[in-house]
Amino acid sequence: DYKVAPPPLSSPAQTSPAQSIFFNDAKWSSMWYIHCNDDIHNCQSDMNIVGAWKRGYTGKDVVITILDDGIERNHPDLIQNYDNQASYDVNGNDMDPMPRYDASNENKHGTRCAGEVAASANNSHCTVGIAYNARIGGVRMLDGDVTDMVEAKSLSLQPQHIDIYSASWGPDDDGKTVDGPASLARQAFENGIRMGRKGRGSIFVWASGNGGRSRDHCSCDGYTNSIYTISISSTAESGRKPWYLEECSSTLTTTYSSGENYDRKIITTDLRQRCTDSHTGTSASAPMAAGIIALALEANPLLSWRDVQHIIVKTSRAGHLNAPDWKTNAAGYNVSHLYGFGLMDAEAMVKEAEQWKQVPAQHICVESADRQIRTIRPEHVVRSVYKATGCIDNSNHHVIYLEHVVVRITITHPRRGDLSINLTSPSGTKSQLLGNRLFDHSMEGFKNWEFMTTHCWGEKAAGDWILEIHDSPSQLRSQKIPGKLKEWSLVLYGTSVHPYSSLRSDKPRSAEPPADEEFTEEYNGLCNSECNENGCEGPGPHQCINCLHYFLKFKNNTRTCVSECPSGFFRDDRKRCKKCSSLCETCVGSRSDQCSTCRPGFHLNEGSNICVASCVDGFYLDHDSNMCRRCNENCKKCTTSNICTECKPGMSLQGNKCQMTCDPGTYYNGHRRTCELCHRACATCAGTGMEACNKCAESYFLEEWRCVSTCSVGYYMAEQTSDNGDVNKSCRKCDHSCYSCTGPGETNCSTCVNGYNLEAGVCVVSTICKDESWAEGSFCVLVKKNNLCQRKVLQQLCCRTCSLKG
Amino acid sequence: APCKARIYTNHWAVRINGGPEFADRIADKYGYKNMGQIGDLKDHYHFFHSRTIKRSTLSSRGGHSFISMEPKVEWIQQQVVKRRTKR
Repeated sequence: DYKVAPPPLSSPAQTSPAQSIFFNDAKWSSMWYIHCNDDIHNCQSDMNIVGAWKRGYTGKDVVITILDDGIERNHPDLIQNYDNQASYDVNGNDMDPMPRYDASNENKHGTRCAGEVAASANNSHCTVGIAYNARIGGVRMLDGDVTDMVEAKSLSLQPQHIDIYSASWGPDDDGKTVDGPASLARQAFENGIRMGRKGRGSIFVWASGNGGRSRDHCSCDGYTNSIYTISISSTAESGRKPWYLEECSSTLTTTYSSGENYDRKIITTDLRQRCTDSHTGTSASAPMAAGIIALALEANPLLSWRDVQHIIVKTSRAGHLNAPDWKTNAAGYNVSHLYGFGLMDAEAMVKEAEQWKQVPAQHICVESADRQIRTIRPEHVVRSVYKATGCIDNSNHHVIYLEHVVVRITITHPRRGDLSINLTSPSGTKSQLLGNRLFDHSMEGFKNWEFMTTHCWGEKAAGDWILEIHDSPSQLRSQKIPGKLKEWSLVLYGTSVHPYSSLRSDKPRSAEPPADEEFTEEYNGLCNSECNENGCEGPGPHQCINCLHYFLKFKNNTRTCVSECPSGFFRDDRKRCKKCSSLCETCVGSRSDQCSTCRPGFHLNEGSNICVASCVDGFYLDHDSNMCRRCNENCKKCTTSNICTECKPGMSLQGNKCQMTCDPGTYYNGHRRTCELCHRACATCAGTGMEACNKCAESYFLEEWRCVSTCSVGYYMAEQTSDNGDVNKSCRKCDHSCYSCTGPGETNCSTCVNGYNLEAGVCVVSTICKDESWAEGSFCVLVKKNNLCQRKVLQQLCCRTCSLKG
Repeated sequence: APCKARIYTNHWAVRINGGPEFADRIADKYGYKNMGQIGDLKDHYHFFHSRTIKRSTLSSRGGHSFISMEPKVEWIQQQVVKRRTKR
């Protein structure tokens, strides 16, 4: 790092992007929310203010005024940029907005806010404002009775000279107040956006509610709830929600501010020409946002009040801001109730502003009111659906692409704080219009109160809008009288042409106020078959207003309608095609364990549903289904479902199966899953009974497939000497001619069957042959050869041949 | 607890068709002082009445109330103090 001289007032910054900026202001190095991008400060998300400065934008020629309790115009850090024409004292009815001094310094608020915006840079004093070359004024209007007229005077001060009005105040954030601008202040807003800044519209920046601890909800503040104000939320350095923060659907964006006691706070000018590092709350965020908007206005002075809001929506980022309800709306914007569209990005805003084309004229569609009275019973939900057309019948009011959505509601109820209200857009985006407020015991209900949501920005207006009202009775509610939804209606703000569409005709920039023209270009040809009944802007599937089946979104934020999601994508419950994990060919979700089929070369793992290059142990590849399926139990490796090749420890492979290894003398009983004793005749066995012996016990001998203690009749004891010298005894079958025997062959018979006589160990036929039979000859030779002489009939038929020895 | 009753002041916002000179005449007629246009709001004027109660929980009634009967007075609103909190 090295010191760089600050840019002179009349020329942009001289520094190159690689050089870091250094100012000699006393607290410069402590401004943690500015120094996010250096290596020293561990900052997770940057508002990129230095980035905007390096592009040459410092707020030059932009005028901001702080509506508050005054401004110390002679503060050393404010005097250079102070603008008398942007200042007034409404409380004292004179031109000098100097604050009233007292022992408590209670009127320091305006001076603190002003320093954040436009404290001079590199003057050795205190801090550096976000727009350190902007003109800064102040209106003293809070140090006295604040009436509708006081507010209106302040909000309509010098609208052709002042670009931005910053307000860090509002109705009580006590969690039970419902209040907003009265008729004069509302008129000042409307006049301001219509005629201020030579027709481009005044910019009103408002600090969101500070009543987090009182469980307040900023939808009950009519100032932040207005479409004309940019409602600013706060986040702590850590990205955590500050204790004071309220949440609601009207918040647009966020800047850094204070958090817990141990979190760093905002550094700015203080009363009595001092400097403070203790500026806190959403009060610190609104001026910061005003300063950032000033940089964008320097980049493009022709931006309208709606252009500024569009740029904020487009460039704000979720970053590391911690919220439980971040969601992506149907237009692709991330939004939450705590932070709106996220953290402001000054550099991104000035870049957008440089090449910005003005958005089309605003259309306002007031849909018909639903006046059906519905009872709101305790612990029940009232649900009402309204089919909006977006005023399709009226080309001057037709809204296709949404900006703000306002819901006017009239409800009677015995305890207002027990109510919560949600609105769901046709695209499925749910906005919480009102949350429960524990301390709001009012019986006044809501009388045509306007709730506003920014969460549907960019979505389509036409379709079913769902209003839900929950009654959650608190313990403090004595009467369980039901409330009533008397009436509700939608007011849709937006355009009939896509705000960023290239179909719009380009108009050259002019210093004159733009005429109130409409850039309406309608396509009347045939729509693609994938478009639904809402029509299209052209013939292609990417020009449908809504898709018939599903839509596929691309990285450049365009989308196209498809009949089915392509390979590698799955369809979610909002008819979007979303990408599968990289190895999946088809899937049911985006995680790697949600594959249904796999890309070529990969196999789906049974059970875990992940795609693998090869099957792991315990699984075999089923070629038919291209899946890794589980081997049988106990099997470590297998080739099919029932052919195991390797067993798990403690198991032994027996054939194709794995069974528990048992001690000698026992066998594995598969039914009881235990080792059991073999038959006493078996030394080892494969099951019960002497028939299951693998090896005979001592004093038992193998006869055929069983072990016996003595050889059966028809068997003789045979001895066989093995190669290692062991003598193995077993029972072998006698010759067929013997009934019993003592050895092998026909000469060791010991007894003969009936009809045979034992002669010298040989059994011969004992029958006296009569006359020679007709069968004698070759037939009887065959009978004798096949040992059929034992059969009585054949013995008689072949008497002579059977009697012969041999 | 802060007072929840409405607190009326001795300031009025008036919408008069006819320009600043006509507004001055109307103000004089009923005892008001025309403090000038309200900001940039065309035809809207700030009227102050020194002889009514500076702060009251009741809206002011008297001879000055007949200003609303003037044909060119399109709209009139007695100003009420609002609770506004610095954040």
